Amino acid sequence: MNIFRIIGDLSHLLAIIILLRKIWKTRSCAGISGKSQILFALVYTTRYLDLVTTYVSLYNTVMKIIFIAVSIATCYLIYMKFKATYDHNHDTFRIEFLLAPAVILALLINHDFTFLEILWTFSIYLESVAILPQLFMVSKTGEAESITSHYLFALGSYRALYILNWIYRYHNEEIYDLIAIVAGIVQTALYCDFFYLYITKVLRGKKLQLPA
Amino acid sequence: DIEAEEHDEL
Repeated sequence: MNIFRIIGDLSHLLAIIILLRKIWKTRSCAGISGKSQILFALVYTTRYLDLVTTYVSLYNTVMKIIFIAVSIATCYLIYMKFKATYDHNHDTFRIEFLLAPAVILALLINHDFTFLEILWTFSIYLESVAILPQLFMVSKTGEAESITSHYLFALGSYRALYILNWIYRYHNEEIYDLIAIVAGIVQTALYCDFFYLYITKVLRGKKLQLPA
Repeated sequence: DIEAEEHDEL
């Protein structure tokens, strides 16, 4: 495991902890897209089904269990416990437009036409676009709380760091996975606009506000 | 170069 991957994983973990903590502390999920969180829960459950078939390392097993558990817990908080605070009027992205292409693409472009492999591929494709309902919500309301911005920054950084991890592995271990690499680049690219706003506004103490 | 056979990442 190289430094880029470990920092990437920690950044990913930090993102979901920031989100969970924000919802729990403020007793509110205002500004958070429940749809993105449902997509992420679907991403982790479909990708980490190999928990029962393949053992990689204790680290991998523990992280996978955490990601599945926390993503489901987040959905529970948004749709059950703090349902009254959920801003569904602004969370109007049609997720079938992401789900259907991810399913079709997974069936067409994969490493192996087996059940688990198709699910893994589906999860990679879906993850690359799962943040779109959240970004759509931010653009619709024109702003995001600072804590939501920190969450998005940590979540976006994770895949960007994975790109460095893949470059490192290609050079040092001569291993690559084209599906993960291409999807990871798409995923990171979707955050570029946000990264720019985060660095130029949020890090300077301003609220993330989109120009009218 | 080898295309990865196992998914050892998260």
